Amino acid sequence: TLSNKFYDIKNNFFSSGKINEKNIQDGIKAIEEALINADVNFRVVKGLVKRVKEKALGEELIKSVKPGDQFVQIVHYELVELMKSDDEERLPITKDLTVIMMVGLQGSGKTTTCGKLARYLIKKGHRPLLVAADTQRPAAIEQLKVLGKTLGEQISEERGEDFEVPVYSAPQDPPPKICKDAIPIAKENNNDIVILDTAGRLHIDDALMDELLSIRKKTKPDHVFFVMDSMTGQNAFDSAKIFNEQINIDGVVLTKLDSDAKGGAALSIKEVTGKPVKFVGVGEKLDALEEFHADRMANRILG
Amino acid sequence: FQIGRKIDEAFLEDLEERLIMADVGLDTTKYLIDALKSSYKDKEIKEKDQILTFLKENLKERLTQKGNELKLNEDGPTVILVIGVNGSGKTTSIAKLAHHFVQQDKKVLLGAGDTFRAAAIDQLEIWAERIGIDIVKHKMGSDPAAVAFDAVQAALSRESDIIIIDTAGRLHTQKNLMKELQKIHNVLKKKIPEAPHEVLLILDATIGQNAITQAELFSAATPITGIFLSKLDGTAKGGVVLAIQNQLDIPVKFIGLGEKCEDMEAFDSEQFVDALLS
Ligand SMILES: Nc1nc2c(ncn2[C@@H]2O[C@H](COP(=O)(O)OP(=O)(O)OP(=O)(O)O)[C@@H](O)[C@H]2O)c(=O)[nH]1
Ligand SMILES: Nc1nc2c(ncn2[C@@H]2O[C@H](COP(=O)(O)OP(=O)(O)OP(=O)(O)O)[C@@H](O)[C@H]2O)c(=O)[nH]1
Ligand SMILES: [Mg+2]
Ligand SMILES: [Mg+2]
Repeated sequence: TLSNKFYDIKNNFFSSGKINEKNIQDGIKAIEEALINADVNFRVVKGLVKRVKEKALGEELIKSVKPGDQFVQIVHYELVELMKSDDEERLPITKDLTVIMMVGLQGSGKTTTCGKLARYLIKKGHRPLLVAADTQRPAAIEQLKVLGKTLGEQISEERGEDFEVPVYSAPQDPPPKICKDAIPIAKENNNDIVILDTAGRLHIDDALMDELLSIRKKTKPDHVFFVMDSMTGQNAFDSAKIFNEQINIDGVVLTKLDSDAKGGAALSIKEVTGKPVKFVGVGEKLDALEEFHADRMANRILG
Repeated sequence: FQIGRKIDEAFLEDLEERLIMADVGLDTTKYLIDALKSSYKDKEIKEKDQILTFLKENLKERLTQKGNELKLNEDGPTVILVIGVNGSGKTTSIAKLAHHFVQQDKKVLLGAGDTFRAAAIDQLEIWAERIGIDIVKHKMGSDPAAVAFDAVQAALSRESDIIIIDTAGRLHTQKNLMKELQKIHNVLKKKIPEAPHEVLLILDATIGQNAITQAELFSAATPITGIFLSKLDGTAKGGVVLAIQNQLDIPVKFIGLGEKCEDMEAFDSEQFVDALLS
């Protein structure tokens, strides 16, 4: 495990109490291996360890009493620095009508996250409208409708009064039109948030990436979330890069973190897009959404 | 690749990078590179273009060790159980398998064993309708083992050739859900002693090293007979299947190449290896 690696790093590489190029190189190699095993992209690892090495060779490490501890601290610090975002508020809602757009690869957890985000926002006093803009996947619309109904029942139970989570769908219309039409409907219905559920797609599918751009143009979303499976391997780098280049994402939701996947994809995504992870999915239920914390993620990646 | 020159450190580093980027993983990559280096020392390969051939042959051999085809039941319905983590492509892959068998004039029946997720039964029902086959389903929230039981019962009485059972997505770390899988497996076995004849683990090609743990823990719950590697039409290479073959001896039987029911192919180790190293 990685914590074993760190134990090794502290005790073997730096046990002599002397710092030199050799034991820093050994420590670096151990970190590289740990990060690759944690699914951090190869290119990102190279850049990261370069920064760690520069720091480790600097004054800081030489002077410290426990060099092994200091080395591990430097790595941890670099990871947190990379992933943290300075936003206190993960999802600032400042307007009368806020549009949130969910995008990502097939099966990453978008539809479920739409439901979770709706619940999160309802708890903060908002009234979201869910928009079923996936007209491709069999029963995708039905899936969102069931989630809306389930959420409405949960909230009604919790509040002791009827609360509805409406779902707008128009299966015969193309997705950009569905999304665009949802906005006046939200206003009419006194909803202050519109959450657009889009179909999963490949970043290399030009037609479908154009469709996303069209939705973006027509709805001018305040938040575009890239939803990514936390078990994703090296591919996280390319898919996040291209989604960001083509439609400019604002933030990331990393899903299925209730698994034992290390989640190195989180590092790769931040490095290549510069956009922060805002939320993490930690289960299948509608309350299984947490705010992202960089230090917790760093601990998880480092084992 | 610059072919035709002597092997050198830079070339090996480039190869290493490619393998890692293909999700082959650190340990398996090291193992392969070491095998190359010792073959080079033993003078089996002298030129760079020989390296790639040697590596491809080596990989192809590993991936074709066990039978890559489905084993069909000779007298009675073949029971196929489909399992995997959430969103890996189980339901869609079942549609592809069903379509594949219908093309071969086989009588196919589906069992809607995901009684948990929103609209899961609806989703499989739509596929059954599109392909023109029957489906056995209960209400949402019912016991999946009961659905499995009824589905096999129906397959026997309708004399279906193939019965494919869908299950809810689950994490390999959810012990109670792994137990549920065992229960489904045992129920199938009770109904037909040889069943399930095939247990296919659906692995998303975009998943990294966690796929190995998935294969380990899922096979601890129900012995897996093959992998269906989905979403290979993306840019991910699915290199983890090498480690899975090495460590668990589980072969890849099918690959998914899209979202339509025609988008499936039988696993071809040569094509896979070529794509892996391209
Ligand atoms: N364990 C776990 N499962 C999750 C999480 N988020 C989503 N899921 C499950 O992952 C599967 C896929 O979720 P969906 O919401 O259908 O994914 P999607 O991105 O909308 O899929 P497509 O629309 O087909 O691209 C479902 O079984 C969900 O219940 C999570 O945080 N943890
Ligand atoms: N591009 C591509 N998409 C695929 C492939 N296989 C499945 N998908 C898509 O992946 C998404 C998830 O597929 P599902 O069949 O619902 O996955 P699942 O494992 O049954 O999901 P749960 O039941 O929620 O765990 C859907 O959008 C499918 O269309 C494939 O081979 N290629
Ligand atoms: Mg969806
Ligand atoms: Mg399914």
